Amino acid sequence: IIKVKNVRKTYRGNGIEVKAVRGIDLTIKSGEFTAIVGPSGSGKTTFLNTISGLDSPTDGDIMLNGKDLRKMNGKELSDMRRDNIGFIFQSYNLIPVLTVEENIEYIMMLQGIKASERKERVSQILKEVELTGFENRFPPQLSGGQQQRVAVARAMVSNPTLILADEPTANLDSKTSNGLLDMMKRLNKETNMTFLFSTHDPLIMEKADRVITLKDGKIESDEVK
Amino acid sequence: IIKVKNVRKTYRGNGIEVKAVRGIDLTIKSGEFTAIVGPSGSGKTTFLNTISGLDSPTDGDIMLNGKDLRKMNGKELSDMRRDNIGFIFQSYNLIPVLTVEENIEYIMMLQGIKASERKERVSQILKEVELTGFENRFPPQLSGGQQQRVAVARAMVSNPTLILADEPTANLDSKTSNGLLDMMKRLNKETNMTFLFSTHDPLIMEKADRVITLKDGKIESDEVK
Ligand SMILES: Nc1ncnc2c1ncn2[C@@H]1O[C@H](COP(=O)(O)OP(=O)(O)OP(=O)(O)O)[C@@H](O)[C@H]1O
Ligand SMILES: Nc1ncnc2c1ncn2[C@@H]1O[C@H](COP(=O)(O)OP(=O)(O)OP(=O)(O)O)[C@@H](O)[C@H]1O
Ligand SMILES: [Mg+2]
Ligand SMILES: [Mg+2]
Repeated sequence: IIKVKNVRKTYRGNGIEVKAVRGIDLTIKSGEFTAIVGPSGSGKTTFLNTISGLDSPTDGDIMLNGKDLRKMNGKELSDMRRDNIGFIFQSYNLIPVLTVEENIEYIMMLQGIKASERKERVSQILKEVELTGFENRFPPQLSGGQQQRVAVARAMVSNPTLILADEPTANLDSKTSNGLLDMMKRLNKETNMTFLFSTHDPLIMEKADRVITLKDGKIESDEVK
Repeated sequence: IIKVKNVRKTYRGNGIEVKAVRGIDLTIKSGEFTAIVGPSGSGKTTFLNTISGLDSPTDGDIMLNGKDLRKMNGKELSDMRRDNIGFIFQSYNLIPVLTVEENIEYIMMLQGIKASERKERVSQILKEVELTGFENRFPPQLSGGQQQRVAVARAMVSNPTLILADEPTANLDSKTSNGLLDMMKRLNKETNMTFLFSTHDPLIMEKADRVITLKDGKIESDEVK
């Protein structure tokens, strides 16, 4: 599902040059439940952003579901993301002026799914993340962990084939993390939805089937359990 | 140093009423290294915000360093915070258009500390959080964990008597978390700086001398080790 070859990303600006990703070769197959780990600053978020096309690599090839991302224009990348990928960003990126329900259903509206089905799926996913009854609250009214759970719900509700999750449990207590990860693992086994986590959470490393360790923008180890 | 009695906070708006804090009595002494823990939504951030005067309680008394917060106006609260409290917010709240150095030295400028001393202290604190050389970068150029470490540096550099830290390690790997917490604990023992953490991190719970557990806006247990 994901195939990258010699991907590199260098940030340039203000007279400095940061080699965030320095040559990564990687293949992720459909249905994997994989964690990318590594020290702060080792390139995890940058790498995830190149896989989704949110950021363009300085060099290298990226194939997602058989499509070469470097040949796609902005609109094609955007459509591809909308229909294939669910995102959980490291900062939750919820829209503060939309309600919880509107934040979650947004992607389904873009996909043309009708209102009654959207309402049903929002209600179902809120149950999964234990926020039943929160439909009409706004992000500024939520605790850190509650916002994070809304972000998780939003990523999953459109049934994408790939979930890219950057620190999905950073602000959650272990009971909530456990519940959330077990739900994701269950979906992974039932629907073959691919999960790629970027994380420091030992709980995710423990539950993942494969753990890839980054160090200074390169792969240091790649362990299948 | 902190004495609260029957503190309550109810959020009202949009036809809903959320009783975030439902009656907390608590005394924190100078020099404590204490963690407030509890499930997501249990009131930890709300409680911290009432202690610092960033939010006003719906009811109850709050004494900070002998001063009654409810008798202070906006300017007095602001001056009190500037001179006494260092904040680490759950979302890092760095100013994106200021450099790392400017973000950290901001409070010292308000306190009238001269430029050469500010430069020296910024350099020293950046060493402590392992970000030497990052003076002229901007927050959007930093990884999640790097932004968090700048927020920690900013909270500590003005030598406050009290540090309120909301999830200071949420985006950090365990090696960085360990280093950071050991530094804080060392400062705590050397200078009697009081630390009050709100967290889900088992590492902080382990290193704290006292662990207060919240549940549904009230104290469920209070354990001194
Ligand atoms: N500005 C607000 N308006 C309305 N309700 C709020 C607001 N801020 C927080 N709340 C509610 O108050 C309750 C406590 O929130 P708080 O942020 O204190 O929790 P917390 O213990 O810090 O949780 P977490 O571990 O997830 O950060 C939650 O139910 C939350 O939805
Ligand atoms: N927009 C940017 N401009 C310049 N440099 C950047 C930018 N974004 C990230 N970097 C740098 O690239 C490197 C890798 O950052 P990245 O965010 O990928 O790390 P990470 O592994 O996700 O870290 P963390 O665990 O702290 O989130 C860091 O040194 C960071 O400072
Ligand atoms: Mg990151
Ligand atoms: Mg909180």
